[in-house]
Parts: sequence; C-alpha cells; structure tokens
Amino acid sequence: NVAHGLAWSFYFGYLKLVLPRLEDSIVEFCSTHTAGKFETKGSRKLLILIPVNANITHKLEDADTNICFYDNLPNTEIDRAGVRGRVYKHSVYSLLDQNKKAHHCVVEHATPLLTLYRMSQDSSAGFAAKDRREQVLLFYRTLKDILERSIECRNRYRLILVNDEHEEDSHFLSKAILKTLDQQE
Amino acid sequence: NVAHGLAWSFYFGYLKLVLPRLEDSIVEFCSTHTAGKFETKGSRKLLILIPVNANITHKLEDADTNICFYDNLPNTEIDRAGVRGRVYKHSVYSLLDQNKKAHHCVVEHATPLLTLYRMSQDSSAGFAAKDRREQVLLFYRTLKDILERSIECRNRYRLILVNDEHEEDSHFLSKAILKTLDQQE
Ligand SMILES: Nc1nc(=O)c2ncn([C@@H]3O[C@@H]4COP(=O)(O)O[C@H]5[C@@H](O)[C@H](n6cnc7c(N)ncnc76)O[C@@H]5COP(=O)(O)O[C@@H]3[C@@H]4O)c2[nH]1
Repeated sequence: NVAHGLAWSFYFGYLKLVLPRLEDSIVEFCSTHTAGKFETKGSRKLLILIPVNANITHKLEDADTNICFYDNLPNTEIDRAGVRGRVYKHSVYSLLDQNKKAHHCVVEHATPLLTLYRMSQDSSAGFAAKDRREQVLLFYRTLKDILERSIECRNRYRLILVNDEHEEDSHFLSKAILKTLDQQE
Repeated sequence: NVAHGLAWSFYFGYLKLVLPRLEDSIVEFCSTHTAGKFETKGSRKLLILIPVNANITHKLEDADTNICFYDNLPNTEIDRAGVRGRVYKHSVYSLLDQNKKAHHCVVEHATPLLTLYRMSQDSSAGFAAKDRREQVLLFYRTLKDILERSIECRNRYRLILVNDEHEEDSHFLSKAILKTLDQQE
C-alpha cells in the first residue's frame, strides 16, 4: 500500500520538521511585511490540500483566478542526510472571497500525491489508475491519524480534502479553502 | 512494501528533477570556485549512499574524519505543488584518500531511508525493526531498476550500498566512496 508509506514519509521528512517552526516563520514574515495587513482569518496553520484525483497544480493560481501568489515565508535551513542547509519554505497566497475581500493563507498541495499520480501512469510501478482515488483516501486517513497523535504537529495544520465533483465551478478551490478557514472560528 | 513506494517517490519527486540539471550545476560551480581545482576523479555524477542499516548521518563528516564539507552546488528553484521556488541543492565534499590526497565529489544519503528508519521505531507504523534491512535492499533494487530505465537519469548517478560490517574502521565510508569513484575509470 504505497499511500501508507508516503503518508509516513510526508510526516517524518517534512511536517514533523516544519510545523513546529511555522509560528516563528509567520511572526518574522509579518515583521517584514508591514505594507499590507496579513489577514488570515486568524489562521496560523499550514493548509494542506489533498485533491482526491491526485491532480496537483504547481501554481495554485492556475487552478483558480481568485487565488494569487503573495510571497514566500522566510526559508528554514536544516542539515539533512548529507545535504548541508537544505531549504524548507512555504508560500503565502491571497484569496478573494465572494465579496472580493482578500484573505491570506499559507497553503500548498500534499506533494506525495504527485508520486501517486506518476506511479499510476507508469506501468512498471505496479499501480493502476483505477486504484488512485482509493490510495489518495488511504493517504488522507493515514496522515490524519499520524498528525492527530503528533505533539509536534498538533493544531498547526488543516488537511483539506478537495473533491473533484465541482470542477465546473472555476472558483471551487478558493471557496473550499476559505470554507475551511471559516470553520475554525 | 514501503520501500517500493519510497523508491518511486525518490525518483519522481527528486532524481528525475535534479539529475538532468546536475551537469550545468557543476559547470556553474567550477566557474565560481577557481581558487582550488575541483578534483573529482572525473566524476560528475551524484553519488547516492544507501547504508543497509538505514542509519543516516546528517553531516557526512560526523561519520568519517577523512570527509569534509566543501561547499554547496548552486541552488535550483522549481515551482512544486504550490510551493513557489522550492529549493533543490547538493553538497560537495572533499575526501582524503590513503595518501592524504583530496578528491571532491557530490554525495548524499538516500533521504527516504530516514523514513524507513523512523517508521521502524514507531509501533503504529506497522513496520518492525527486523524488517528494515530487507526493506533497504528492496529500496536499492527497485531504485536501481527504475534509474537504469530512465533516460533523464542515465549515467548521472552512482548508487553506493554501504555495508555496516566495517564500522570498526573509522574511515570505511570515505574508502567506500573513493572505491566507487575509481571503479568508473
Ligand atoms: N536529498 C533530497 N533533497 C531534496 O531537496 C529533496 N526533495 C525531495 N526529496 C526526496 O525525494 C522523495 C520525493 O519527494 P516529495 O517532494 O515527493 O516528498 C516529500 C515532500 O512531500 C515533503 N517535503 C520534503 N521536503 C520538502 C520541501 N522542502 N518542501 C515541500 N515539501 C517537502 O516530504 C516528503 C518526503 O521528503 P524527504 O524524506 O526529504 O525525501 C524526499 C522523498 O523521498 C529530496 N531529497
């Protein structure tokens, strides 16, 4: 079950390292970005998008014109497995709601889904396209369990399962993200 | 089989992206590092260390005093899954051989082994410590097959399986790496 290992990899190789540093990163970002108010509906969490069809865009604004790249949080550098000062960063996006009001958030796709997608296209990987949706849901459930039990990660993230049934709505992604931000107030 | 998915992830999420750019990266490095000669025994490949006990050090010099960090290759920035300009880089090390002559190489551990190691320590991951060695060897074999069939990666890497039987030799890691460099002449 590929999704199981990829969820653990995402935790040990990334979320466990970066989530404890997120708060400080946002504080530093706010101190250097005084031009505009960093309006995040009170959210200082990493929003992690999990599209059920594993269809991941590299630039979120390509998926929805109500999403604009704003800036990157400051880099974190960590020595990892022989790579000196490997860089970890997150991107901040500005989202327009239905009233054209802008909100900022730290959001990205769950990168391991790219591997699931590519494996389903390569016949030698032993992973069929029809299994993909099931594997994405397994990834989501496994990751959810791991993170709920993790002291380092607790309350520092939101997992957003993105359904593909609404794709005819060209703003369904920004709406899905904003809905999640509203849910935590 | 966790190792199977991690090998594919290492390929699609890293090696397939960075290996085609390695040559240019080294050329740029040599043009900015004219003080000392970049002596690599003719190797312009990424050396990937795979320790069978999955015991990965974050700084290679901690494993062997004949290994010194030299400098990093220039950064590569790629937009990935919503992270704008995600940074990929490699570290260059200087290795002393038995005659105290220095050789440079671009070397790092296979990062997914960290996940295998951590999973074997976490009882909820469903992966026992006694399975680790077998999973590392499966990772190695799977990765070897994928890379041999990859046009993007061919001839741009060397996989170095590092046995743990020689750990009483404090210079076994530098010797294992140098032996690999010699083998390609
Ligand atoms: N040596 C090395 N240098 C790198 O820059 C690098 N980037 C990825 N990898 C390894 O390749 C494979 C595929 O990467 P992917 O991005 O799909 O998953 C990654 C990704 O989802 C997430 N992650 C890790 N680093 C970052 C990062 N800097 N930004 C965003 N996500 C990250 O956490 C997963 C596991 O990471 P690692 O456990 O470090 O090993 C990865 C993985 O085995 C790297 N290995």
